[in-house]
Amino acid sequence: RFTSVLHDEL
Amino acid sequence: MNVFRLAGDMSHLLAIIILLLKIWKTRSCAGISGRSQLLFALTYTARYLDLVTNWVSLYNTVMKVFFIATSYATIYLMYLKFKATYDSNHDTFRVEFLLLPVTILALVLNHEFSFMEILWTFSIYLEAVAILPQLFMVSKTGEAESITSHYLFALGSYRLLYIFNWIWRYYTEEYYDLIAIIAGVVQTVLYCDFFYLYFTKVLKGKKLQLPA
Repeated sequence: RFTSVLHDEL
Repeated sequence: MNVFRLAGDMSHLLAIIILLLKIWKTRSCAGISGRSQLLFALTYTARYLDLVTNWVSLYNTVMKVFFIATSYATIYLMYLKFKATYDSNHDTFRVEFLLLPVTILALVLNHEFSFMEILWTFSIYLEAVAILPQLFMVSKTGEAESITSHYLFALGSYRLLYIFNWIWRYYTEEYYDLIAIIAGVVQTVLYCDFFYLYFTKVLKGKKLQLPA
């Protein structure tokens, strides 16, 4: 598993 | 997406374009810190590895590819094509003093102890301080060309605009990311002194020159 956090910004 | 976020991204885009045009048109990277540019390339590489694992939107993907590609293009221009014009004896900031604490901080203060998330956190902390070698170079030489000042102003404005975006998102979506917010505030604060000089000198047609 890499990550469960989602980043939608740059 | 809101107007602050879009304005922030456009400001970031503009900064990169100004820098590349300056180097290309003058055939020189004098006054630009290669060390800051290396840190930015490291920042975008660490953050945008999620290009392959996480799809947000076409906009996000295009911007990420642009930021990664232009950061390496800048390094190519500075360290290979126009190497003779690179002011390396004024670019002496010790980047290990940034990399070491930032790495430790990313390992300790993160949302989740996973590979991609630690890379993301590392990139957020690193971006906050990546401009320090450049600001150090300006203070060491005591001056900056106008075009370099415009570059720094656009680059500094980008995270300031993101702060307004985070305030907006907090009230409209109840969304907030403390790591990004705190690092973004630190990043913006580092530019304050420069912003002051930009408004009081550069915009009045004078060269950015520090008092001796």
